[in-house]
Amino acid sequence: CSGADLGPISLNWFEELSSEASL
Amino acid sequence: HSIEQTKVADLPTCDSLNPGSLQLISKLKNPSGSCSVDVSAMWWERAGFKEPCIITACEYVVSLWRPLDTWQWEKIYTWHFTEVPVLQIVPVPDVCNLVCVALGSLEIREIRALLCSSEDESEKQVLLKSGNIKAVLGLTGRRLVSSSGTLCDQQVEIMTFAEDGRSKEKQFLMPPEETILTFGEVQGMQEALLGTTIMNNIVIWNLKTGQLLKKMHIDDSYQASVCHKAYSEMGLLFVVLSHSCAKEREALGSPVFQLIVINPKTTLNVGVMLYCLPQGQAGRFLEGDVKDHFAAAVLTSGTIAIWDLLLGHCTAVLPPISDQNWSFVKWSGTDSHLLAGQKDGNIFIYRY
Repeated sequence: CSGADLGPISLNWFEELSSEASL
Repeated sequence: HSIEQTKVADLPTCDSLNPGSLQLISKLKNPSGSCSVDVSAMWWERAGFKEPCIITACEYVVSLWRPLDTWQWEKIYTWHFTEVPVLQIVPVPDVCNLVCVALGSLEIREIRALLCSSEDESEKQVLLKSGNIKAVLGLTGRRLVSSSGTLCDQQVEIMTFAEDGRSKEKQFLMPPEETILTFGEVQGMQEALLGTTIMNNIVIWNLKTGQLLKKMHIDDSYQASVCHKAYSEMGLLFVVLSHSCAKEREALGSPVFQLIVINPKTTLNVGVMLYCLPQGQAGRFLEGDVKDHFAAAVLTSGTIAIWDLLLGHCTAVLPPISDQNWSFVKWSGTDSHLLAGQKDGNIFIYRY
């Protein structure tokens, strides 16, 4: 199977997206 | 970080499926004359004793059944509706002695809570919400989410119930600028909620703050996706969707469920697995349910099919019984049983 790049991954995505949304 | 691209689930022929994996253990006949629409299982407490009960919904009657010995059932409560028919049961996890129902004709017009008076044991119903309701889902932590209104005044509301089932508090989430089709919880993340939208996006909310965190566009090959299950692993979001509009493709067969993986940080996503019908089976997704790693669907052909999401293929096919097509299927929330219903009110309970 070929690979697909999903970009940089963060284990804390939920906290990081929440912080970004607060800005 | 790379991920395996869409793999077509194995397509065994019907003959190779193990019919013994479903064992009929009980049958429940609902004598109500109206058309049967839904079934669910839940815990109900009477005289300090909690029992795994079954809720059946016909167009104008919802009944609660308690188990007797030898897999027989006794109807203990019945709620009647006179004006607006019942569309679906909306189970609310972590709540005992309360079930919600959505009422309406084509679209949901009301959500009602069904409960019993602690004083005289009589059936009660409380109107929780009315209007042009598009989607509703019961969430863990005794919560109910619903979206209502039209595009320009869409409201997404979370209602939290007290332990006794009464509505306690309300909170609003930031609406996306497109109609929400379905909601989905993210396993183990009580503060996260997903929604699928009419524009083929998956949105994520933070339920604590009400923030809309991200809008992620998914493959346009499948429209009107329903979110059945989601979990986060290694920084990625895995989502099981069903596709009622999926067309049969020669090489793939009919895709009924799909597992996709999304990187929520970048919104990039890819299909991981398609769960297709076995060779020799026709039909599209009509209605279905996912619990743990098992997915069950009623197909337009009137047959029920079950997939093991880890094995990646269909493990059982249940053809119509007594020449009656299946019309809905649910996994029991109280045990590992499959509840399969027909329009005439017959509910069959299988051990899987």
